[in-house]
Amino acid sequence: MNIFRLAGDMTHLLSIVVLLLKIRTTKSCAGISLKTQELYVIVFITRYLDLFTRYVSFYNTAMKLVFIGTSVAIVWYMRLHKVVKQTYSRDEDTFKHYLLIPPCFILALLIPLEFTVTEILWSFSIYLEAVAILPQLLLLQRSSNIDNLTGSYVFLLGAYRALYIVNWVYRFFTETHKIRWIPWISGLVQTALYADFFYYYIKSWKNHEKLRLPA
Amino acid sequence: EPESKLHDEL
Repeated sequence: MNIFRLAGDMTHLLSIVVLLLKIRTTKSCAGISLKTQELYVIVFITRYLDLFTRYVSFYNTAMKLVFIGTSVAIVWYMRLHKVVKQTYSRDEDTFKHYLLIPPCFILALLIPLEFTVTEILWSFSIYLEAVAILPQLLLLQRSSNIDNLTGSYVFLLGAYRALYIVNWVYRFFTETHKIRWIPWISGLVQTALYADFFYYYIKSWKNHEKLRLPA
Repeated sequence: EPESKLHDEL
């Protein structure tokens, strides 16, 4: 474990805490894409299939349980909680997220890490995570005003994978000396998708103005 | 150690 990966995991955890904080304190999920949250449930379940078969460390197991548990809890809040579900921006959250699943699955069949079920699903999960934020970014462009917690959530979510890229560079030079095409390229694509959001987020933060994404 | 066993990351 290196500091970049720990920072990445903590940033990822913090993004989920911020989102849960927003939903629980404001009893609202306005501006949050349910489709992105549903994709994350698929990402975590297909990535952590080895949760009960392979023990890496207490930290690893605990974090996997937290990520699966919180992502399911968020979907539950947005779909079933009697108050929160009324605040879901159903009309704006229109990205056809199910269209993202077949290409990622086909890509995982064509370029898996290994031809085993768990590794094909792991590769699928890596590819899917790279594009899972698209419905959320589209929804942000349609939101007239993005509240601070939602903006912070998306920023932290983008920042976590950027920190993972630093972790991969660090591990390449200090540990593995092996190129890991699948996570690296997916991670670069994933972080690149946040590029314009990062630009407008940092600009709004510097100018102390409301965050707005151009439509 | 094949790469896949390297899934020590989240």
